[in-house]
Amino acid sequence: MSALEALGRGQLCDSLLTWIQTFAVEAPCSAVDEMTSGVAMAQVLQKIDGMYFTDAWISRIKPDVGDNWRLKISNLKKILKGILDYNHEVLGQQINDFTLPDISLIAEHSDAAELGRMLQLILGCAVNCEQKQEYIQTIMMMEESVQHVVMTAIQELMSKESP
Amino acid sequence: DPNMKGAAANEGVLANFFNSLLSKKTGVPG
Repeated sequence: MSALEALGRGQLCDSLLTWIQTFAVEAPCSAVDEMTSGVAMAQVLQKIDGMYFTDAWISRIKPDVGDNWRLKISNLKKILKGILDYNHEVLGQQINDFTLPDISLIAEHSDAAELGRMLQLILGCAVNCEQKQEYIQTIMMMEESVQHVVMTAIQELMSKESP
Repeated sequence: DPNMKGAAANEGVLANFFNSLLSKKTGVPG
């Protein structure tokens, strides 16, 4: 059992939601339900690297999806693809053996464990990007329990990354 | 106080980890 499985994927989601809120994006992002449209995640990615996650990219994320799970899935697929492409094209790394988030479960059932996986991938972008110093220092000012979960999440990602 | 020692050790582990992340080099873009 991995350290994260032991901690619980639910706790991972909670801690990463707390971390996501440090980006102070416009879209609501304090609860799992609020994240399922993908809008907040897209705005966070644009803050992490606006040169890659451009206005043109974010314009493809539909903002007012309401309860339409098909639109949510469409948004989340674009976000996941963006993250994976960013890892390859900018960060120069592949994510192997990491169980990718089940987008359908996030969109249809607001699944916290799968959302946690998605946020974990976004965390990987933040702590490896050019502006990583800013994001890592923000994490170091967070509550210790949150830092511990974030550290464990990053360690899991690092074990699955390859150049 | 063993509790304080434990807390300090934990803080040290976290600080060491995040500082090592800061110095980790990014891979070559694909």
